[in-house]
Amino acid sequence: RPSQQTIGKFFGNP
Amino acid sequence: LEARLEQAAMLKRVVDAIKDLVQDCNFDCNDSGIALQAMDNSHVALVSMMLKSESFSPFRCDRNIALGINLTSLTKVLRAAQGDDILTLKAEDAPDVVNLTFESPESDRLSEYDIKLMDIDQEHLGIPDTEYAATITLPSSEFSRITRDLSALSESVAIECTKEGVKFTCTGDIGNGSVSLRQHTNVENDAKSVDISLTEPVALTFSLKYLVNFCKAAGLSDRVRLCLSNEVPLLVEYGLSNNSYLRFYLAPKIGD
Repeated sequence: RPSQQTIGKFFGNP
Repeated sequence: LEARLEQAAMLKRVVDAIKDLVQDCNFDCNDSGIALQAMDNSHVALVSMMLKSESFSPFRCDRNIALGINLTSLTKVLRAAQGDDILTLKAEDAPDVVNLTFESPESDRLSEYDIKLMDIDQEHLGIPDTEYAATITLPSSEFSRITRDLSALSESVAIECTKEGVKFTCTGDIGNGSVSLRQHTNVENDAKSVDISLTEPVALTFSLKYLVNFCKAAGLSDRVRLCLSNEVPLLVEYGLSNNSYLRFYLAPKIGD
């Protein structure tokens, strides 16, 4: 079962 | 702030498309327009809305303000607006309410509502400008159909784009399914074309529950744009008038 990532992993805080 | 929208329908549809994904949002108003950025509770998806000042007439924003609004409350008030009502948003400096008026064009009917504002300290994410390896533009109804059909079989969909075209594949308990689209130009009606531009092959897996949710925005535009690069979030974009847009970003699933 593929595991869901979160968006924060890709879009850091500026 | 004073922003007048010729047709309330646009704001009604935008809010209707995102109200099940995000609850409390800041509508950030500045002289370029009204922006909104919010993540869903599980931080898997990000909504990014931009209503450019050109979408309003007139549009005035003397100082940047953030209007913290609960979308359920906004939905209740927007229900009182007819699609073809003229909608005006107003707010003062450091406001504690946002004022909405709905004018019906033919009759002299004017309704006015104030919605109490909330303090929402939302972390603002930096969305990097990305040169996507694959961009697919297709009828929004077609994308809605693909996500709806495949979500009946599985909770995940693999999206694979090669020079042959784009393939949506899913496997579930009852079996598996796939939908393949090729570059297709509909000569009668360009809105029905499927355009694919690819700089390198991509293959990613996403949650169908979120994609089905994003498709609530299909009423906003008859075309939708999917942007993919390996190992970055999917971008699903519904273009609105005057370069306004409603964008959804979805983090991929990894590891089979």
